[in-house]
Amino acid sequence: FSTFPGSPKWRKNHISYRIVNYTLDLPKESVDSAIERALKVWEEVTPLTFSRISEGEADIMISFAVGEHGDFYPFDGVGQSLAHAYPPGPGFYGDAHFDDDEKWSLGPSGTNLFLVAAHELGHSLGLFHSNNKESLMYPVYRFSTSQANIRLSQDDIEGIQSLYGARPSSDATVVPVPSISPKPETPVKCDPALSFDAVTMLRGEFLFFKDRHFWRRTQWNPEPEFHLISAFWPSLPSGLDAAYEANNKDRVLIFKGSQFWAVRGNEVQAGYPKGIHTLGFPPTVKKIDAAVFEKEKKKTYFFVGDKYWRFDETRQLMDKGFPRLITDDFPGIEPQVDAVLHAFGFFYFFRGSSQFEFDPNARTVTHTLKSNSWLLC
Amino acid sequence: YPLHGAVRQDHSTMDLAQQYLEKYYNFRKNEKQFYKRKDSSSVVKKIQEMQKFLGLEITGELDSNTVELMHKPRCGVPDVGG
Repeated sequence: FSTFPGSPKWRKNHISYRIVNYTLDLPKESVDSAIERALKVWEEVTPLTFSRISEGEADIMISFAVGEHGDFYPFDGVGQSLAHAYPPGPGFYGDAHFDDDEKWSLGPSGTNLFLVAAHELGHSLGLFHSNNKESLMYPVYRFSTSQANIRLSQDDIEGIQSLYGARPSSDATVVPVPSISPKPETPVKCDPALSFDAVTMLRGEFLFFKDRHFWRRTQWNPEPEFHLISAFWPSLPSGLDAAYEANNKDRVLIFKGSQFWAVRGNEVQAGYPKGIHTLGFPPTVKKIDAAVFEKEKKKTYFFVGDKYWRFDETRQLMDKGFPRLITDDFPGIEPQVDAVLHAFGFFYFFRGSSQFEFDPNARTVTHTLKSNSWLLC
Repeated sequence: YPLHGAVRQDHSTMDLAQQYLEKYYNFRKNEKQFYKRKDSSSVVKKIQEMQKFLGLEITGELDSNTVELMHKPRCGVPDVGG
C-alpha cells in the first residue's frame, strides 16, 4: 500500500459525507446503499465513523459527472477512467467523482458502484494506489465472481490502519475483519463430513452457505454452482449463523452474531445490519442457530440452542408462548441445529453432516440423509 | 520506437500507451508522436515503471499483457504522486 505524498489524513474520527447528485442508472436508494456499504468497509477496520448530511459542505462530497466537470481531470466517456477522488483536506479535497458515462450497476455487469466507491473512498481517507493485485486499492477495475478481490485485503487493512489505527477492540459491535490472507480452506461439496452454516431459498433457488462460500442450486441446473459470498453480497460477513427467505417480501435475512442483514437479490438493503434484539429476542440470546420461513402460515421459526421462537411476518412480532423446546414440537430433532429448510411440505433440519426430513403433519422424522444430499453427492 | 521483437504495434495502441503514460504516469507530453520518437529510453523507462507498479513482467515493451491491462477500466487517480 501507499499513501499520498505527505500522508494527508483526517484529523478527526467522525467524518461527514454528502451525495450531491445521482446517476440515472440506479435507483437513488441503491446508490445510497452502495455508498453506505463502501464507507462501512473502512469503518469496520478503523476508529472512523461516518454520517451523512443532505445539504451544505461535507468532508466528502460525492457526485456523478461526465467529461469536464470543474477539476483538472475530465472524465473520458465509457471505459478507461471510472472515477477519481482526492486525498483528505479542505474544499474539494476528500471528494469523490464518478464518471456517469459508465453503466453503474450493483452486480457483475456494467461497473459495480460499491466496488468503485469503496476504492475511491479509500483515496478520500488518504490511501494512494497499491501495487498489490489483490488489494482494493489496486488501480485496475476487476469484478470476478471467482475472486475475493472485492474484500479488503491485508494490504488495505494495514494501509488504512497506518493512518488511523485499528478499530478499538473494546467495541462489542465490531464485525470480524474480512481478509483474503491467509486463505481459509475451500469446502468440498461431497466431503462426507460437510456441514452447513446456513441454508435458505432465494427466488426458487436453494443456497447452502459454508464459511466464505455458498452453493447455489437452481431448478434448471441440477449441478450446483459454487461462489464466494462476497461476489454477490460484498458487505456480508463470512461464517454465517442463519438465513431465511421471507418470500412474501422478496428478501432474505442473513444472521451472524447479534446482527442481521436484509438482501433483495444481490443487493444488501440500506439501514442494515440491525441488532437481532429488534426482532424481539431477549438480551440473553446472543446469536441465532438457524431460521426458516413457512410461507403458508407466514411464520418464521428461529432456533437457538434447544429452543425455538416463532415470528409472525405479517405483524412483525414474536408470537406469544415462545420460546418452546424443539423436542416438544419437532420430536426426533435434536437440539442445536445448524440450519433448517422448508420445502415440498417438509422441514429439513441440518446438524453436522446429517440431515433430518421432518413431516409437520405426521410430527415425525421421515428420512435421515447426509447434509450434502442436495448437492448431488 | 523499437519494439524489440514484440508484435508490431498499430498507431491506436501507441496512442493509447502515450495517453495512458501521460495520464497516469506523468509522462512528459511531447509534440512528437509517441511512436516517432527517436530517443526511446524515457518511453521504455516509463513503460517499465508502469509494468512494475501494475505487477506485470518488466519488459519495457508494449507486450500483449501490458496492452491488455491498459485497455481495462481503472481509477482515474494517477499511479504516481504529483
